[in-house]
Amino acid sequence: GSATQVVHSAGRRFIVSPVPESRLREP
Amino acid sequence: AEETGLRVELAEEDDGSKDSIAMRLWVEDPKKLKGKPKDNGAIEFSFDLNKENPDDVAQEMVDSGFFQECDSKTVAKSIRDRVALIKWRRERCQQVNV
Repeated sequence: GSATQVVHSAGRRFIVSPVPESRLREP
Repeated sequence: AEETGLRVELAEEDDGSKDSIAMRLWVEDPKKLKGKPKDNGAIEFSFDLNKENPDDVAQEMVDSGFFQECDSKTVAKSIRDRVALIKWRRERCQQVNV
């Protein structure tokens, strides 16, 4: 999957990527 | 993590010595949040265990549009709980080594 990056004005970088399916909770 | 609907995990191995560590946060149960989170996925960020405050990171996530203001305390709590666990583990490892 592709990751996107968001940089907050305070300087912190957030990298957003899809949650691996194995990490999602069972319904 | 169960009660907040959010999950926070380490995004890298904790070697026990780094102050700043990468963590990953994602929504596990959107129904437990007051506002609607941005449909995004896992948010990875670095956090300084000694200098930073989970409340500040939560606010930055709100500012960045990942969560609504009403959920900032919940986000902060999730991060704080994980940070407490990391610190507890580190202390325990040090005791074992001694």
